[in-house]
Amino acid sequence: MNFFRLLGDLSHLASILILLHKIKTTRSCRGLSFKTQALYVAVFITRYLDLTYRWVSLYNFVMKLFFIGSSCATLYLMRYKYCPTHDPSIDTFKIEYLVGPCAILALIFNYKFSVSEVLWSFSIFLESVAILPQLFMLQRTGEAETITTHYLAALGIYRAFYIPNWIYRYFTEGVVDPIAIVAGIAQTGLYLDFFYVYFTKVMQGEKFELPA
Amino acid sequence: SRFQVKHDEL
Repeated sequence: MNFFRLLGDLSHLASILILLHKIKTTRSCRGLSFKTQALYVAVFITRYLDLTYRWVSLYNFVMKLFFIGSSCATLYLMRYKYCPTHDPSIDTFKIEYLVGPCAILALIFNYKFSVSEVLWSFSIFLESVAILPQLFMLQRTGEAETITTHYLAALGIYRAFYIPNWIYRYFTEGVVDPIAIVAGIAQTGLYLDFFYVYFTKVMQGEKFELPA
Repeated sequence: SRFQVKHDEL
């Protein structure tokens, strides 16, 4: 564990707490993509299957359980509890276009051609693009509640913090994880437009609005 | 495998 990875994980943790806080306090999941949340459930379940056979640390164990549990809870809240506030007509990104290519990539790029390793690769690739339905929805509506933008910023910053972590680990441990690195850089890249608007507008106290 | 990846990250 190093400082960058800890910051990344805490940012990831914060993003989920902000998301649940938004849903609970506004009693609404308006502005949130159900598809993106469903993809995160798939990401966490396929990646954290190793909970059942690999012990890393208590920290790792608790965080994995939290990410699986909270993503399922979010999906439940969106699907049942606050269902009427979710508008499927603007959440129209075709997730087949994400899941299919990620599955193919995972079959080609993996560290071992085994079920668990291919699923791990799949989860890494899928995570890198899972935000697209949400960003697509944001693009369509052209604006977002401030709390939703804080959620997205924390979620985007999380993977960005992993990049210095990988550089650090390369020099201190000699460990290189090319699949995670390439996907992580791509994932962070997808947020660049969002970050620009977030830091130039929301951080200055303005509302998040995209130019028409 | 070529890479000694630890899978110890989240």
